[in-house]
Amino acid sequence: APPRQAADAQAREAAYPELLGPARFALEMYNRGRAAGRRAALGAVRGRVRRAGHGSLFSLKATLEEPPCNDPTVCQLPVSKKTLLCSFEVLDELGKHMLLRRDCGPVDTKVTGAGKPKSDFTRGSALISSLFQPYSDDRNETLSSVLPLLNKDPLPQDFSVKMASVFKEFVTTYNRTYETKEEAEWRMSVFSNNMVRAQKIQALDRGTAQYGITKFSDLTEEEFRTIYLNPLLRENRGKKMRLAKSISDH
Amino acid sequence: APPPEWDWRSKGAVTKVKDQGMCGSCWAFSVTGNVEGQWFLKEGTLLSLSEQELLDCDKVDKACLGGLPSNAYSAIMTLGGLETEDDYSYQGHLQACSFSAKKARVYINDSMELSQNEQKLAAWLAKKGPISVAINAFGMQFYRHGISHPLRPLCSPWLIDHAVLLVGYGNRSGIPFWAIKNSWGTDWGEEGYYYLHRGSGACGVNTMASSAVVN
Repeated sequence: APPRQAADAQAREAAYPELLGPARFALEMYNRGRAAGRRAALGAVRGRVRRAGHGSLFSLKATLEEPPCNDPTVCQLPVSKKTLLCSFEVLDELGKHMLLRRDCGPVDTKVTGAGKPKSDFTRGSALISSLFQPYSDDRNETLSSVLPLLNKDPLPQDFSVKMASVFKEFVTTYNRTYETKEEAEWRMSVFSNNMVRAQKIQALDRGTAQYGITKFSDLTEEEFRTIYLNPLLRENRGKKMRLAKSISDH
Repeated sequence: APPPEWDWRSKGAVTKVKDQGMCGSCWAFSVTGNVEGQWFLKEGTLLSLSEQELLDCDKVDKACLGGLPSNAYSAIMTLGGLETEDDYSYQGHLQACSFSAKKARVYINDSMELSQNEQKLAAWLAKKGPISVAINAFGMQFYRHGISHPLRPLCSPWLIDHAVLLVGYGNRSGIPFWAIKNSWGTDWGEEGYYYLHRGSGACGVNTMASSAVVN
């Protein structure tokens, strides 16, 4: 059978009790750094599991219930309770868990008006969510050709060892220090997830750019945006400036 | 029509790549880079100018929480000019304003918005100097080298969240690019530079182009 079907044949529906450990680990990673009242709760979960090296690779689909937020110091605008649909990939090897992928998006309960013209932005965001929709088991060709590390079947014997050595090289190269073992484990999960994100971005770029490990590879997307970017730029243009004459007008 | 390629770095109009550190102050670096170029073209002297002065003394913008180039140009005019990097060095966090008009080495007279037509932007750049622009930073967290050309919906011009400096343009293997000076240090990208596809409005590069005016 072609590799993909063989892979799926090895993947099997996992019983609920079997899923709880990986699901709780994924939730713990999702809630990391959040205050008690701000943590999401696990809703429904289902998934598949397949052999991976010395352990098992769980592909989970779960709903998370995000609590409402009315505290302006936490969320700029009041946010009502919302449900997210998440896809997680958790490697459980020798009793250690590693979060390899996390894709979450709001559960879109609205039905957009038929034939309603989509603005460039709406269409774009729809395309974004379809491109980055929660990871399903029947991997599409693009990703399976792009994510070698996660798509070899079985996973390379020592997948997490490989990832650990790449991460170690990153720590040395960029002179990272983490205060605790837990922090280092968390950062390695983030790093591993970012490797997958970078490969997706690579697959979808139409130029000659190369994406991969950079000095920002141990930051979550939220951390990177919050620390280094400037969302004010999208909110307004500030003081109106006069328009320059074109060179040809001179 | 503009020259087929141009690069202000080879003409001495661009200071070294700087590092904003863990602070959302890209707007200040984009503006000082532009003013450094305008001053060079007018006075023939390349001075590295102070971003910290803008963080501390531009009360309209929000220092590490972000800002807008148009406000920064106004602040420079209101303050009476910019001090050099040496005189008012970068700390990467907000401090009390300690600007001294006596120490200001550079002034500007006005600022202006530039065309959204990339052909006209290239012509303007080749004639008038590096341009302050704002882009969607999609993928830049993991950018290593080469010409970036994300799918438009992934790098929407509606989601601008980073300010940088156009210093040149050209073609690599027939692919047109903008040479962009970033402010994340030389250990990111191509020695601190980012190369973005030119001519397709990639990542909103043409939507917020601006420059100071030095008479």
